[in-house]
Amino acid sequence: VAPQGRLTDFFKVS
Amino acid sequence: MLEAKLDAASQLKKIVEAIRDMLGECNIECNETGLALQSLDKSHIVLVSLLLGSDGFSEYRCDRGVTLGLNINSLATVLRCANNDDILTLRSEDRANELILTFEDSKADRISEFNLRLMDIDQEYLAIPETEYAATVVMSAAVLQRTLRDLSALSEAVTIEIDKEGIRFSAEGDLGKGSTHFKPCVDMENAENSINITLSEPVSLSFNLQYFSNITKASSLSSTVTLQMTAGMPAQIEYKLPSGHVRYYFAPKIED
Repeated sequence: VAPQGRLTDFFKVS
Repeated sequence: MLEAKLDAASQLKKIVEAIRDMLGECNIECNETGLALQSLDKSHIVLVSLLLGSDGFSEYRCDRGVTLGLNINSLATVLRCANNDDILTLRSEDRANELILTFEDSKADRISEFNLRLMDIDQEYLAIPETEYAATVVMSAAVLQRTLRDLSALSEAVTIEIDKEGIRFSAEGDLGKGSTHFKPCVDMENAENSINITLSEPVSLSFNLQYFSNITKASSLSSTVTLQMTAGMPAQIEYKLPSGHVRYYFAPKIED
């Protein structure tokens, strides 16, 4: 099963 | 201060039902243009972005910016006390620590008032850049919900492939595999059943079906849904409101 991505891997937290 | 009136409480009830499973506490920012919310679910897999323009309210007034720090489940609990066709008013004074909700049945001369305690919430925000997605699909919200529900019987993940031939949903698990393919089509009689695909390149992404099922609870808000995808990037899923939208950014499974 492919691991789940996290939005924080793609977008910057401000 | 904020004062915002909706002719039917069901409008807000449906919105809150569409986001409550993913969110705990979050800030609703209010200004003269309307209400806005951006919040990550606690596992950082889905971001909810809600915009309710002031035009969507029968009356709206917000002289200066107000932040409403709310527990969404508490809001849902209070909204359950409103009948669907009650007139609903949201009110908050400047720097107040409560949101006042009134539910009014003009025929029965009933007015209920609830005060919801506000919180100071230190919230993370994500900077989402403006993006041109490789594929955009507009389709029936109910059909998407049904397709994902069917496939969730097979697996915890769904793969979505979009190319010029159409959009294909597939899942594979211990009991076997299944897929549903939709070709682009125009339904003149029921426009919401049309499937419109705009594509710059084919895309394939996999998503967790439990989270997807929570997202499609927004199907009661709009007859159509817009799916936007680019390979290796989070998808954007949008349900349009009469004046605004509920939008989800959804992190995919990472392929090798």
